[in-house]
Amino acid sequence: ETLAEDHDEL
Amino acid sequence: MNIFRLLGDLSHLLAIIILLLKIWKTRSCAGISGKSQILFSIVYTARYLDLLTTFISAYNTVMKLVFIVASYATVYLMYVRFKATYDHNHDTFRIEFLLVPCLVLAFLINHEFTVMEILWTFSIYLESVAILPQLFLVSKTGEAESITSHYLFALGSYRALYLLNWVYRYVVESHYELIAIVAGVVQTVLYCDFFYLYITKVLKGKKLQLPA
Repeated sequence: ETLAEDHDEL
Repeated sequence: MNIFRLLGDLSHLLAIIILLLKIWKTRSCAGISGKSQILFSIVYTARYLDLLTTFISAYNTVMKLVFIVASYATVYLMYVRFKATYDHNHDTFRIEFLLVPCLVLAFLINHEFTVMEILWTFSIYLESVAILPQLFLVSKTGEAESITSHYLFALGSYRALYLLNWVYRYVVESHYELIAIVAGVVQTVLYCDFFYLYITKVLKGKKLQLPA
């Protein structure tokens, strides 16, 4: 699961 | 960071710079949809709130700040500084028809039901359709200046390059983000017709003119 802190892209 | 991601980001940056320079140098925002620019400002604001909570890298922080500031500057130039040149008679797309469905969808389909995550998801959905008022404006007037075409091409290429980045990340890092991928595909598909016209007309030195 991907959460806000993992959004490393722009 | 891979080459596709970097090229995508640079393409995105180029698009924003082209637009600001076009407006500034010609002292005119004719042919540009203020509605799309407002939507992009909302997209960046909603997505980059994580600047306040999470540090990823200096690159990431600087790019986010540039995108936010540039999008607000564009809206300012269009609605305040060069308001007289704004093509509001043709810029008639109703943005609530994009905002409301994107917000509803963000509440329904997201990774986690938290404020930050829903705002991030909303921004991803909204970005995928934010160019529609601009494409609508071009179709209404039937043409676009070359500089506007270059702007649209750079902006469309950015998400297409991100698609390659996601393929790369899936293969190499086993990383994937389904929400961003689906929205990114939608976003890129919306540009396909324009890409075709750009390659067959603008690159051959002709003005982008839609068939009557």
